Amino acid sequence: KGKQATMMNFFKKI
Amino acid sequence: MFEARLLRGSILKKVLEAIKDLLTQATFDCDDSGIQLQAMDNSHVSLVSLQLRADGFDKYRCDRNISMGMNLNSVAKILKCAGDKDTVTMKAQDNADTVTFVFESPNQEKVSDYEMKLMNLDLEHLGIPETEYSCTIRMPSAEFARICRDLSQFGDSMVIACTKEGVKFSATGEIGSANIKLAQTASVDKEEEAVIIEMDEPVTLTFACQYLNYFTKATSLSPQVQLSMSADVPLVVEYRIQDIGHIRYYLAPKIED
Repeated sequence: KGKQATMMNFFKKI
Repeated sequence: MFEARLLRGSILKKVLEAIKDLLTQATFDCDDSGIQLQAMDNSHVSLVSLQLRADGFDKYRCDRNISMGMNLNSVAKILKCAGDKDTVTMKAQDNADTVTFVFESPNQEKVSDYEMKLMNLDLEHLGIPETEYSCTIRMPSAEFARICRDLSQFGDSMVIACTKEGVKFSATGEIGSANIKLAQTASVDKEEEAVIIEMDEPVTLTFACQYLNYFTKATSLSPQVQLSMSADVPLVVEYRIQDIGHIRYYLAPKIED
């Protein structure tokens, strides 16, 4: 149920 | 050189137990403010952010910033050799390729040292913006661990719904469905046992149970846990480590198709 998002969908690499 | 000495050595033991199953390797970034670690699990679905402040150590020296890449299973094995009451010291020469852990028994009669090779890890670092969350829930950490363990038997996803009435944890699967509702504690006499909810607006998000069960390995570090949620951003599960820092787990939600 629902697609698992990842950290890259929310946080930018620095 | 770098040297960090902690009389409460059990804290480091617990920190490694709290991250070694989720992360295989990580970099300990040390500067004069303390030790930071940020790493994602292999699937990049979750992220661990650890902070141990210099002023929480009994002795802390960091002449030059140093980043030490470590295999966390190896570190966990070494720290398992420390007694719960031992003083633990971590030290490394500048631009060294090894780190040494020294364990001293309370009566100083037994001193052990373990030297471990460091790894060259070029793990990407993510910028985590300061966020105002719509909901924050403070609750007993053992309670949260129990809920994650119980509900993960019913399904591989858990829905966390926070409203002004309280917070509801749900899971459904083959054997059926389960709901656990926690109301805000009315009379907060013992803060550590209270469920305290601050809600600007209601939030409902779905998460994979397996990661939550990895996070709850940090339960022994703090009697309380704080969950922070906003629509469509990662959940934050924070365990404060008394007088020295915190361990924060971020978990990406499952987004409706």
